[in-house]
Amino acid sequence: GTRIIYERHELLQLRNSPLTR
Amino acid sequence: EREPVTPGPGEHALQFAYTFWFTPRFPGRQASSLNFEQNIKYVGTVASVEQFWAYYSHMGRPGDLTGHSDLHLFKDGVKPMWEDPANKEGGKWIVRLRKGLASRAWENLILAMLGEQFMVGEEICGAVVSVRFQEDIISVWNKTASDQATTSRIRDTLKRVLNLPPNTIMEYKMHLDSLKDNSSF
Repeated sequence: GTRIIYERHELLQLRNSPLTR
Repeated sequence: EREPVTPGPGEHALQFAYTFWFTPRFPGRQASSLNFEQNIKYVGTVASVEQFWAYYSHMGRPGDLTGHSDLHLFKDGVKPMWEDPANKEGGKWIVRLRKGLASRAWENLILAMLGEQFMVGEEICGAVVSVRFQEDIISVWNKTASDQATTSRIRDTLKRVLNLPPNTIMEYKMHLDSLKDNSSF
């Protein structure tokens, strides 16, 4: 199946997501 | 047995769930596998990017830890021990870092691992940062020590993501050898 790949900057962008508890 | 951890609504799923473990080390005490297992503390499991940041943001950075301790991030279901079925045929790349470099290197490494940047299929088992008095040590564990194509690819990705000086020494050690000489590094 397809792998879920994230680049470093994509992970960093999600750091301050409102979903991050 | 723990309940499986899944991404929350709207969260960005990871390819694999990972578990954080923490081991405070006591210098001078012989590290048998029995007391290692008793000593290792479960921290938490993450299945999404958001869950990862929630844990990571509240955890101490390796550079802030004092004394001897190990912080592990392993695929959920794989214990950070040589004896685990996923590890027993495996080995690890070891990178020794001078003091002051571990926090950034550790973050770069685990972001690459969670983001599936190593491109070696199911081979990655987990990563460890070992805080010591003189130096810090980062290692990446994989399943099959005899698979040279995979171990080379892990080494090359590790070099790239850690962004280390070209003269940094990297050493590969099979867990079978660690078991034989009962030493980790």
